[in-house]
Amino acid sequence: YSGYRAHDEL
Amino acid sequence: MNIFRFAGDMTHLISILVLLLKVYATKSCSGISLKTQELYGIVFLARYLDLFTDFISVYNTVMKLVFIGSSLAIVWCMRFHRVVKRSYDRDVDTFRHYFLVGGCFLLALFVHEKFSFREVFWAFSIYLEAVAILPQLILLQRSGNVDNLTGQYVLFLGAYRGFYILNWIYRYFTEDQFSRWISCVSGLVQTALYADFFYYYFISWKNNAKLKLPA
Repeated sequence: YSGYRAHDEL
Repeated sequence: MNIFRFAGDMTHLISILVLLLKVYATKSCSGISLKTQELYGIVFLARYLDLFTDFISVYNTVMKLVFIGSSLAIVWCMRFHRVVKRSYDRDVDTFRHYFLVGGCFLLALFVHEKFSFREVFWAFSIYLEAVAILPQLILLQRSGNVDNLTGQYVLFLGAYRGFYILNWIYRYFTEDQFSRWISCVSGLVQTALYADFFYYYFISWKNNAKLKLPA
């Protein structure tokens, strides 16, 4: 799990 | 960011501008589902909780603020604007959208990437966005005739979802470790919901006729 930066889309 | 993601964001932005233009220019919200707009407001508020904690880019931050602001503005207009609220199709827009909110939240409690406040709300927002268009599509189907701006609004929203799928395909082939099955499965469901609408939009465009949805 690579952390919250995985949510880089809008 | 690839060209598909950017095209997706731009069509999303255009759909919102079309909606604002319709409400502003015609002072009418006929054909627009308040239920869907409220769901989008909840979607953006739940997903962009990270505005205060994580910074990805100026672009992302500005777009997030625009999405939150515009969805809340539309809801405000439809509920409270002296003139606009008169044209709201209250009797046709009867979808019980709170069931969608409850169902999606339950799903997010069980299916998420990590059991944390932010991740559960993020998953919830993804699930809710996938089904948020349903009250709008049902409203259009019930009223049959669709005015041009409302038709274009839904068309651009559908295009946004289509571009996001192309974006994921692109990322899958160009990035290591690209896996986000929650977004992808929900995104496919969401895009599939537009298939019917796209079909009738295409037919009416080909025949150069006004868009009509079968009852």
